[in-house]
Amino acid sequence: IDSEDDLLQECISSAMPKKK
Amino acid sequence: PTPPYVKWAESLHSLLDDQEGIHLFRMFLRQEACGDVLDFWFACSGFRKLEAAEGNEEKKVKLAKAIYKKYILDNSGIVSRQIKPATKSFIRDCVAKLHVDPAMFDQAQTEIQAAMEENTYPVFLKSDIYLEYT
Repeated sequence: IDSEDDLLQECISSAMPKKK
Repeated sequence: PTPPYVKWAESLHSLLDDQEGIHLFRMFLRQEACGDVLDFWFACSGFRKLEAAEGNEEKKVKLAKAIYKKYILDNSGIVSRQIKPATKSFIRDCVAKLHVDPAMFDQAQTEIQAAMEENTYPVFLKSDIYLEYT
């Protein structure tokens, strides 16, 4: 489960805008 | 220049294009017990980015399964409740057949985005969190 949650968090973070 | 918080009120996309705006919106959504909706919206965007990258086939299947299990499988969940049954069935079939389609979450993301634009986003712009920030 951890690895699934980690994978989800990595995926969500990859879609976030970079700091302006 | 226009202050960021004024841009956030122009459209949901303007809000979701700014880290500070996302942080504030997420705080508001968590107060309303629907933080998963925003996480799901970003997970769909992240999935599309990963899909566009070469290779990682196993990771793509694993991620598609994780998104499905976390947000769609449980029909009583805040995200699943706002996605049409036909859209959920399509995603379930893709996951079951291990046929990871790059656009498999696009329709679900569109439906969740429409729900945010119709409900939580306008309420956020009237919320204490946003008004105190401005």
